Parts: sequence; structure tokens; C-alpha cells
Amino acid sequence: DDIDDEEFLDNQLEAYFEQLIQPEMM
Amino acid sequence: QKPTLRSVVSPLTAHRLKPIRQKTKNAVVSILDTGEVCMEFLKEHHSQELVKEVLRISGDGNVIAVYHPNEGRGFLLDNRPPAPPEGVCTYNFDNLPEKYWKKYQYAAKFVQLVRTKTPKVTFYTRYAKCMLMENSPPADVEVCFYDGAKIHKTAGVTRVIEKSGKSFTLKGDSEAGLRKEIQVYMDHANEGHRICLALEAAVLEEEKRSGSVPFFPIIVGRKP
Repeated sequence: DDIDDEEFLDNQLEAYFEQLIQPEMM
Repeated sequence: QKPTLRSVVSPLTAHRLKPIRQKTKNAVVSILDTGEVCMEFLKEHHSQELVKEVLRISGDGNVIAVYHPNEGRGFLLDNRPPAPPEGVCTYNFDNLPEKYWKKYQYAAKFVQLVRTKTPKVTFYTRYAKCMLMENSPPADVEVCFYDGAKIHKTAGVTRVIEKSGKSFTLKGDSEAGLRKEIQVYMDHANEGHRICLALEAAVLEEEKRSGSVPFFPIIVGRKP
């Protein structure tokens, strides 16, 4: 059974990804 | 010819990734602030979740410590992995027993997903924010235009979302047949991508020369 990304995705991970692309406050 | 782990997956690299602890069905995968990657495998026991096995992988993916907390009786799931016992047994990537390969792949898959979403170079052009991600080679690039359009290049596929919200996907480098106004976006995205790669190379040069703290991620410019 191949591991797919869906296995990890949930709103915590989505929030983490969102945070990654918000630059440190200038 | 016996298969090797290297023929199945490359050593993971978790350098510069932001710490996270992510629970899935029957495991918890963590990227620690030390850069290590930890997999805790859980077993339900009297409606409690016990950590029965831990794989602790170095940030460069080459050293793997395997241990079974509490002499295998398990350890209550906590908000951090159980510490490795004295004299924990460690393997390196090329002699990891086959029974752990699937678990290693699981950790590598998670780290790869995080790398595709972690910007290494962020460059603000006049019309868009360009992000070169950590998952080289080849690194994904995401170009988010200030008017709402978006162009995302990943593994030979380019996904275009127009500002109207309409989206489509291009395979390979076939940009032929694009409508004129879309071609303008594509050209701007390609130029932003080229500059991000040039910035990455230039900063990498200086980082090697200094050999002290990591220079990445970098943010160049700001939204006009």
C-alpha cells in the first residue's frame, strides 16, 4: 500500500504550510 | 541481486525544515528542532495510545536509531518522542534491516512533502511573489501574482490558475498555444524562477565561504 500525501494532510498540517509562506514580519 | 534501500528511496534530508509534530492513523511523525526526524509507532492498549517503537533519523537521513521504549512495554504518547535509552541500537542508511524500510519510506515521504512546501528563496517582483521551494532537485517554484493568478511548477508539470479562478495544467515545457495574456504571466513567472535560481546560487556561494550559520531561507524585496 503506497503511502500518499493524503495520509498526512489535515488542518494542522495545512496551517503549518500556510505559516511557512508568510514571511517573518518585515 | 538483493534490493537495497537506496534503490527504493534516497536518504531523507530535513535541513532547515520548521519543527512539526504530525499525528497520522497509527504513527506520529516529527521534525525536531535538532533537524532529526522521528517516527513513533503506536498501539492502542486499554484505550490508551502507547508508543511501541521509535525510529529516530538524523537530519541527513544517514543514521537511524531504532528503540522500543520501556523494554517493549511501550510508553504513553507524549508531546515529544520518548528519549532513546542508553546504548540504543543504530543503523546507517545502507545497513538498515529490510523490516524498517517501509517505515523509513514513510518518514521520507512526509519530509519530502514538507520540503515541497517550504520556501528556500522568496523573491517579490513588481507583479508577483516567487517562491523557490526546498525540494530540489528539481525544486518546485510557486509564483503568486498580486492580482490572484498563480503559476506552480512541480516535477515537469506546470499548473496555471488565472485571476478569474479558471485553472489548467501544462505537461513538460509545452507552453505552445497559450493565449497571449496568459503567455505574459508565464514569461513573468519564468523570469522570476530564473532570478530565484540565480539568487540561490549566489547566496549558496557565500554560505559555503562563511561556513558558519545557514543563510537560507532568504527573502528578497517586498510586496510593492
